[in-house]
Amino acid sequence: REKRLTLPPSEITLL
Amino acid sequence: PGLLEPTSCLIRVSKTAPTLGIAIEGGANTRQPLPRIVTIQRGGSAHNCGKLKVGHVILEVNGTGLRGKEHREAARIIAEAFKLKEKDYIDFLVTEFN
Repeated sequence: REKRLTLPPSEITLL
Repeated sequence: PGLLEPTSCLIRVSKTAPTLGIAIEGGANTRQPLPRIVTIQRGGSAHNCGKLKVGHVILEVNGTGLRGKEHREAARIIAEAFKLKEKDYIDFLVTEFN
């Protein structure tokens, strides 16, 4: 849970 | 393996427009570990299909699982499925839950 919160946000890609 | 997801749903998107017309976020090693649809563009194939929704999490593309794939790899898999001339559709296995 802790680890999950420290993960970075993702970029967004338009397809 | 995605077939075992209790809340998953297979959606076939026909290539009815020059673009697929979805925006995705997420991928392995991000806060959103599987790609999630954040936008559906009007006039794109996904919009024309009418079944894909913002918030759907994509588990598989034409049977290829996206778990463990980083964002760019997942985006590439989807883009190549759309470019593939041998198929006039893409099958998405999606779930509404993370």
